[in-house]
Amino acid sequence: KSRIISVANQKGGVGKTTTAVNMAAALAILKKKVLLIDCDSQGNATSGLGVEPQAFEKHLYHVLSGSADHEDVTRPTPISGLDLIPSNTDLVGIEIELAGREDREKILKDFLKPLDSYDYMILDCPPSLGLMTINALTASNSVIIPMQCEYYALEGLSQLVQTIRLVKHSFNPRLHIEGLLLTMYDYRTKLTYQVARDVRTHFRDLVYRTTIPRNIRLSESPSHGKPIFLYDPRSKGAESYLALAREFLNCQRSK
Amino acid sequence: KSRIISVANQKGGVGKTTTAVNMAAALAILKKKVLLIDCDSQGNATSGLGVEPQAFEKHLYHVLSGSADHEDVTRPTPISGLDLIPSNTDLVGIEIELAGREDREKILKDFLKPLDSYDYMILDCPPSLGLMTINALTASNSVIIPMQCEYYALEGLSQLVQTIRLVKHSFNPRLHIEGLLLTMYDYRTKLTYQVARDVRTHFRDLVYRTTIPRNIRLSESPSHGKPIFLYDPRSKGAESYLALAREFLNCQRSK
Ligand SMILES: Nc1ncnc2c1ncn2[C@@H]1O[C@H](COP(=O)(O)OP(=O)(O)OP(=O)(O)O)[C@@H](O)[C@H]1O
Ligand SMILES: Nc1ncnc2c1ncn2[C@@H]1O[C@H](COP(=O)(O)OP(=O)(O)OP(=O)(O)O)[C@@H](O)[C@H]1O
Ligand SMILES: [Mg+2]
Ligand SMILES: [Mg+2]
Repeated sequence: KSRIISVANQKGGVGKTTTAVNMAAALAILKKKVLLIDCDSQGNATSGLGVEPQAFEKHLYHVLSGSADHEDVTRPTPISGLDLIPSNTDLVGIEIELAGREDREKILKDFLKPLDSYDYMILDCPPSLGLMTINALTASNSVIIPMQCEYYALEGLSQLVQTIRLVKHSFNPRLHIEGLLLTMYDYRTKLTYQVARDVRTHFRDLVYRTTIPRNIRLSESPSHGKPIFLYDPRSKGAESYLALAREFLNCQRSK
Repeated sequence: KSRIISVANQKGGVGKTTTAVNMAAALAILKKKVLLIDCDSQGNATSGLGVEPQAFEKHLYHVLSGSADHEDVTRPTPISGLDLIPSNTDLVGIEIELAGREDREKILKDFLKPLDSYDYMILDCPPSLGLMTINALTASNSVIIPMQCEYYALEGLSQLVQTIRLVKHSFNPRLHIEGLLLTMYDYRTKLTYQVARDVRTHFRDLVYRTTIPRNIRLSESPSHGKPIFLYDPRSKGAESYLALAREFLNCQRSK
C-alpha cells in the first residue's frame, strides 16, 4: 500500500518545493515508485520538473472540482519511476469554491485512496494553513516539515504542530510528524546554530540528522526544469537530498 | 490624506515582512507618521516589532469580524511615530468566515478610510492571493513587490501582476505598482545577475535602484523584537532600508 507524505510549513520560502521535488526524485532513483502532487497554485513543483503550467489541460484543480480522474492528470517526468500530478494558477480559487461542501477536508483523501500502484506519494503544500493544506494533511500518513534556521521559521512551528494535532484529532487519526528537515543550513552563522539547537532540543529524534546546506545549484536547477540529480548530480545539494532519502527509507524500515 | 501601501507577493520568503517592518520604521525615522498593519496570521510583523502575539486582546481579526474599532487595536511601537495594528493565528479562519459576505473584498478598505492622522499606512501581506491579500490591495493606493533574485520568485511575478490588474479593474481603480524591490541580493551569483536583468528589462523604472543585500543582521533583528535601526543601525541592512525609504519619498514628491 502507498504511503502518503505531505511536505508542509505555512512559513514561506523554507524549501518545501525544493524538498518535495528532490526527495521524490531521490526516492525514484532508489528504485521506489513515486507520485508527486503539486498542491500549490504557484505550480513550482510542476515547473521544477520541467512541465510548463500551460502545457496540460487537466490538473489538480479539475480533480478537486470533480471534473477529472487520475488518468487524465497523471503524467511522467524526466526521472523514471516518478510521476506528477501538476498544478497551475487555476487552483487559486479552489478554497473558496470548496468552503461550502460537507466533505471539504476529505476531497483529496478520497481521490488518492484508490491509487495503490505507488510506494510513495509526496504532496507539496502552499505556504498557508488553509483548506488545501488541510486536505493534504487529511490525506497523509505523515508530514515532513522543512524549516530554515531563522527566527520567523522557528516562531511558526508551534502553529503548524497545533494544526497537525487538530487534523489528527478531527479528520485523520493516523497522521504524525515524519521528520523536521533543516534547510539552507549555513554553518557559519550564530543564528543557524541557535535555532538548530532549539529545534533539536524540542523535537529530538524527529529532526533528521541530514541537513541541507545552502547550495546555489539547488536554486539554479528549477530554471532548467530539472531536479538536482539531472542538473548537477555531484553538487552538495544532490548529495544531501540523496542522503535524506536514504535516512527516510531507513526510518520507514524500522516502523 | 494617508497613502496606503501593500507589501505583497504570493511567493513565500521573499522579504515581505522584513521590508514592511524596516520600511515603516525608516519612514518614521524620517519624521513621517506611519501605521503598520499585520495582515498575516503568522504575526511576523507583530513579533518583529517586539509585540508578543498573546500580549493583546483585540487585533486585526476583531476589526475584520466587526467586533473592534481602531482605538481598541492600534498600539505604539519602540519607534516614535510608528504605530502597529497587530495580528496572530486567530486570523487563520478569516478568509472562510468572510467568503459569504457581499462586501468581502472591501472590509479592510472601509475600516481604514476614516484613519487620516497618518502620512503612510503599510500593509504586510501573507504569502497567498487569497481574500486577505485582495482586501489589502483593494484598500491600497499602491503595492511594493519584494522579490528574491531566484527562479521561482521570477515565475510568480506574472500571476501577481495579473491579480493587481484584476483588483484594479474590479475593486480599486487607483491601484498601481509603487515599485519592485530586489531583496537578499547576492552580487556573487550568476542567478542573481540573470534574474535582476530580466526584472529590470521587463519592469524598467518600476524597479528601485536601491537593492537590499543578504545581511545576517536583518535576520537576527526579529529575534530581538526590533527593527534593524534599533538592533544594528550601522549594518548594511539598516543603510539599505534607509536608502529605500529616501528613494520612495523622492518618488512620492514627484507624483
Ligand atoms: N538548500 C538550498 N540552497 C539554496 N537555495 C535554496 C535551497 N533550498 C531552496 N532554495 C531556494 O530558495 C527559495 C525558496 O525555496 P522553495 O521555493 O523550495 O521554498 P518553499 O517553502 O516551497 O516556498 P513557498 O513558501 O513559496 O512555497 C527558492 O528560490 C529555492 O530555489
Ligand atoms: N536581506 C536579507 N538578508 C538576510 N536575511 C533576510 C533578508 N531579508 C529577509 N531575511 C530573512 O529571510 C527570511 C524570509 O524573510 P521574510 O520573513 O521577511 O519574508 P516574507 O516574504 O515575509 O515571508 P512569508 O512569505 O512567510 O510572509 C526571514 O527569516 C528573514 O529574517
Ligand atoms: Mg513551494
Ligand atoms: Mg511575511
